[in-house]
Amino acid sequence: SFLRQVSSLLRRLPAMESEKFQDDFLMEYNDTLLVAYLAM
Amino acid sequence: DADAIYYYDEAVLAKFQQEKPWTQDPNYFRRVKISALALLKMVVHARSGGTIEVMGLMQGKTDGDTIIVMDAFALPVEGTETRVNAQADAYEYMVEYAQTNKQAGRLENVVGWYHSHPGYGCWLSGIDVSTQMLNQQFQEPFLAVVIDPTRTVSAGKVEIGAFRTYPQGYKPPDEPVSEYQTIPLNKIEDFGVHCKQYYALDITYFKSALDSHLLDLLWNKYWVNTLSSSPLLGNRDYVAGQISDLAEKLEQAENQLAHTRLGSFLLPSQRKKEPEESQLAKITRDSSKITVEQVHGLMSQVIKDILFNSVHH
Amino acid sequence: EEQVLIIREKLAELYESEQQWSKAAQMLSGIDLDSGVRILDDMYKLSKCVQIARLYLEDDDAVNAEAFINKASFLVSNSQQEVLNLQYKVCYARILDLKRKFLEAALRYYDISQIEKRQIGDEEIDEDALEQALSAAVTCTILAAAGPQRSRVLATLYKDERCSKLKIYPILQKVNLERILRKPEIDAFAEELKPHQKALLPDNSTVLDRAMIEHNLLSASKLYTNISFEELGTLLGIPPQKAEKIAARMIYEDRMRGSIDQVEAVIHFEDDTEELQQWDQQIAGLCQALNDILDSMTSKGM
Repeated sequence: SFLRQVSSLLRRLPAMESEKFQDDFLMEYNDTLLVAYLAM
Repeated sequence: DADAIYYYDEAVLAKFQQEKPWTQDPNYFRRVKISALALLKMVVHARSGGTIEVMGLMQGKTDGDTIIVMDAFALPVEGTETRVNAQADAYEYMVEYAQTNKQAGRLENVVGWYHSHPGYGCWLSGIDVSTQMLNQQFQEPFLAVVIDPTRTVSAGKVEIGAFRTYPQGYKPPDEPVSEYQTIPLNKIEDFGVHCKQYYALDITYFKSALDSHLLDLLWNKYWVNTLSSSPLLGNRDYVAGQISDLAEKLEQAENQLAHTRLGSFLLPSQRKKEPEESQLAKITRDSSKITVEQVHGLMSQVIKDILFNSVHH
Repeated sequence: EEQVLIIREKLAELYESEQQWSKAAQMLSGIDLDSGVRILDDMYKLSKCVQIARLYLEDDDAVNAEAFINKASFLVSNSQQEVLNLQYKVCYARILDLKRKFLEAALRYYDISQIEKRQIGDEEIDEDALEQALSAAVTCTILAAAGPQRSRVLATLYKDERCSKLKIYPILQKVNLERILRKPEIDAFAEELKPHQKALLPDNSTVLDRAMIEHNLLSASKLYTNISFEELGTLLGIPPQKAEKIAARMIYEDRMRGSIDQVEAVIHFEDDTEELQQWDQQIAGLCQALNDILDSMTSKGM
């Protein structure tokens, strides 16, 4: 049963894999870099 | 003996109440000890208020120059900074709560009040100073605690301050040294006018054996919270507010700099160098604080992305 | 009128002893409580109205009972008699229940279940009665139409530790955690229902069917990003067309977020949680699962 639990755990990776997620993630990444740049 | 602090010695405290040592020395109380339970309850309550200020009371006792906060409870009051005496809404509630407590065998009295300053730091505003002065006239010993739930999230530690006011008209001998903190431009005046009417107390925390056990259990799950939360998400509005505040302060400093440059042709010796530098120095410090917090948030997002999104079958 | 009143009360008593509740109620409702001839004090009027309503309710006659409870509601506000007030509350809750205003009935049942006193007047309030009121509150909440209000009441009941001892708790837990309910569980729950809660609706399904289908549909919307109506129908145990109709109504009533592609016969569920927040939720679930595996391995001494 452990092996089954472990394999189901691995099947849940990657945690998120949608177009929209990538967009949101990069958007936030750029925003934060911009904030850092502005603050500098 | 770790739990000895939880024992309430009625006789000793009654004697202390009679002696009233605090009347001899405006700075008599210097330390505050807050229980883990009271801290958690105050922070959770402050966060539940979102951007609205909430308030509550603290129960506890004193031990020499230390005020000990054992527990805290919320009052059905919101918007403490928008009304002169918000507490008035809760008088009936407070009386009933205090009586019920006595019936339930809780001996600790109310030793102070707490309220939240969402996003603008831990200090006493004009309204807070007058409320605290009133409390120190009729309900001694009484403490004022301020919590900033918004900064607690972004800084990753509880932003909290404990204060007591000086008697009306009293001039403190020396400038009360307080840890540097960013005061938003729209609050600076309120802060400046009253910051000499009160002083900050040192805060330490304590927990019982049971608290330690429960917190250890929680700690086992704490790593899940760390990995599945992102300070960037929760605090966007606050960060945006901070940057716009910085921009305003920069503009103000720039204007003053322009004035001074103009003025300096007339009286070069009068050129007041310190204020702009300290003003600019403060702005620089604030902006680097924002940058560090943003970069920390970004680092955790990148690490999470590598950990959880880069694995492909 | 005095003599008529006495005769009517006597006859009503006899009907009651023969358990002919509606006849007893009709006998009492013939008493003219508003006549100008005799001044009847409010408490007497209130007690009569509540008594008549209770008798009608013994026969599940909500319509007649409601007429008298409405009369009583003008008198109960300044009544100090706790027994009468409690009886009024119970009648009112049961009338709402019979009229299928399940959410309001649930809130009143829950309020009754929280009575602290165990002795009101000469009436003993026993734990069973309170437990029955609590159980009735849970049943009514589950039967209520799915949506934010019902979710709030479910959460309140779920947090009330008295509920964990109720026979109905497993259903409450699944409904509150928005998990899909299987047929056997629904049938077991149906056993506990009162006749009026099993009554047929105009479209020939029962209140329970509707509540369960809507609940499972909401649960499915939390599980899937999209699903064909074929599959959805199988999951809910109903024809695909019916699944589409119910889903369309719930989206229209803003009780579920989504869009329907009728050409492909697929429903796309929307989750207004931000992607990045969903990501954090997924990560929390992953870490929790990892932690559980490690805990159980440790407990097995591995």
